[in-house]
Amino acid sequence: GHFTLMICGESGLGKTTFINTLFQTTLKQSDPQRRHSQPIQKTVEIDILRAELVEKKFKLKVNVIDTPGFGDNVNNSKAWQPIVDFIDDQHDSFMRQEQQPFRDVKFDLRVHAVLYFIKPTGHGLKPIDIETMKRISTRANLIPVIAKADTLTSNELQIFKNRIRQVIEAQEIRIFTPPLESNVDSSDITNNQDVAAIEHARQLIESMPFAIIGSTQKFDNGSGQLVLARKYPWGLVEVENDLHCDFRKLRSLVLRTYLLDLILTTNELHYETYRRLRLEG
Amino acid sequence: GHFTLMICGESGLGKTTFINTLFQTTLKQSDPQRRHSQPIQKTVEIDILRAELVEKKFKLKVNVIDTPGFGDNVNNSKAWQPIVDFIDDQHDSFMRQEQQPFRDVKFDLRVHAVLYFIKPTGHGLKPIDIETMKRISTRANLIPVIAKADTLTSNELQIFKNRIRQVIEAQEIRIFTPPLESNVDSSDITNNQDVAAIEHARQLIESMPFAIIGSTQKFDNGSGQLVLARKYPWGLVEVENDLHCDFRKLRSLVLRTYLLDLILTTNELHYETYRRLRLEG
Ligand SMILES: Nc1nc2c(ncn2[C@@H]2O[C@H](COP(=O)(O)OP(=O)(O)O)[C@@H](O)[C@H]2O)c(=O)[nH]1
Ligand SMILES: Nc1nc2c(ncn2[C@@H]2O[C@H](COP(=O)(O)OP(=O)(O)O)[C@@H](O)[C@H]2O)c(=O)[nH]1
Repeated sequence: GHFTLMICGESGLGKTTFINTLFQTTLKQSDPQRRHSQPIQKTVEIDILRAELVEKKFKLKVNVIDTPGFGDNVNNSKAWQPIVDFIDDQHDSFMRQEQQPFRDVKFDLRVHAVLYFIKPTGHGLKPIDIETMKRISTRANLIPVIAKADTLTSNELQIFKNRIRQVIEAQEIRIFTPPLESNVDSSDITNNQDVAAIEHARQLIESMPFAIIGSTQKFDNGSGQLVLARKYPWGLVEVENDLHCDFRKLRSLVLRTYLLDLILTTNELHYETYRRLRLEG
Repeated sequence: GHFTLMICGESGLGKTTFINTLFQTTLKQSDPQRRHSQPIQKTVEIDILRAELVEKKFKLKVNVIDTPGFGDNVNNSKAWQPIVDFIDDQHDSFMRQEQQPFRDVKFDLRVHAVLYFIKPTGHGLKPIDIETMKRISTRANLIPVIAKADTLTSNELQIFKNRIRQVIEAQEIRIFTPPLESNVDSSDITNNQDVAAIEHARQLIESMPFAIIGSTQKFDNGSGQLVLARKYPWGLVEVENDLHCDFRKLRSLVLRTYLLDLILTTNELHYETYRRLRLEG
């Protein structure tokens, strides 16, 4: 199968590192020279990268859409436009291919999930975050994450998560949430696997927005194990440690447990919404 | 005496915390509610706070100028205008008072130093940083600092400092640097105190831009001492530990060693430049 993931956020929030951490390969270089020696009014670019995740014989083709330049200018009005256009264009392109006599869809880059990277200010969302997330949320599965979460103490992180949730709710921004209803007959609620799945979904929802830390470097974690981590003079921050961040929760949500949900809601809900709006003129 | 310090940078960079750390008193509250529930196009405000630093019988009146709202909008063109206007207005006000028949200066808020807080992206300076620092640098003593430096590993910090220095040089932005010439007859160069002062100045210059971490909370540093620090699940970041950040270097530069230089260069160099430009029309 294939899966298209878009990563959106200002430069310097660790998006490139996150992509590489997620795919454990150097998919692209952290590239400050190219991006930051450009003149003031540069446009937002769309970068498309492809990788293949091979896990337990299941081969997943992943397209990663990066958005360099987003939010980096002095004037960021409409910084969201290229992102919104890209998402719409993929639905549009699929629609046209579907309308062909032989319905031969050669090319499907419809975005199954958008990870929106939030600056770890500790305060709340900035206007550009709200404006951009609103527009993404009506078009694709939006998953806001807190970037560089090692900037926040446990206490600050909890306060920050609560504040972000309040603003998201107040602004009526729709976020992708793991479906809580089971796919099985609800009279079968004593089914242990089902109860476990619902409990897992609740725990994920409670941790959102996920606090993200990324690293492609490995260090000894003190017990002789080499782990992905960031090494500071005052300690080791471990990417795959649930006490340090929600990386594993995000990875399992996006690439395992709800991968199918993300694809289905995109191809059914979001695509159909787009199609209907287009055909109604 | 009195000293006026301006703190400039986007919200969420720890400016309020830094001000409080510097003055070890709760000069102002970290105040997300007021600042971040405002509509998108809010203007940059100028907040003036006063404190008295009493150290070793030397009483220093300090005015702190904060700049809430700077850089927080979607469109930040001219976000620097209120800052630049404030600095110019103080020179202007002093000029008018000086021109009075009795030259009775009742009110002097000329800005002796501007600390510009740089986001710890790890990449480089953003356009708004360059545009703002350029305009500040021609009017006041500019001291750029790296905010929330605990976001960066030692390696990333060194790379970041070098990149910032390169951009500052390329953009010809004038930064306040500790004067390397001694105030004493240079034939007296074997004077140990002088050599030590020059060496101290060199070390400060080498650490610039200073990496800043702030905290008003105290924790046990493991040796039974209570120190100002940030407590993470993976370790304790100490504000007054030179291996963790340059807070002590900045504090000594601004409030001790070069306090007089900052005041004199403002009242002589910057003020005279402003006065001449104004009188020349
Ligand atoms: N504190 C912190 N720094 C990170 C993290 N991930 C990446 N970085 C660093 O942040 C800088 C920018 O990272 P990069 O991935 O290029 O960010 P991008 O511009 O959003 O793609 C680099 O110095 C990274 O090493 C993280 O989780 N926490
Ligand atoms: N990582 C880190 N966080 C900090 C530091 N100083 C303050 N903070 C936190 O950053 C958030 C915003 O701080 P604040 O002082 O209000 O920032 P301001 O908006 O620039 O005035 C709060 O949660 C602070 O506790 C620091 O040096 N490092």
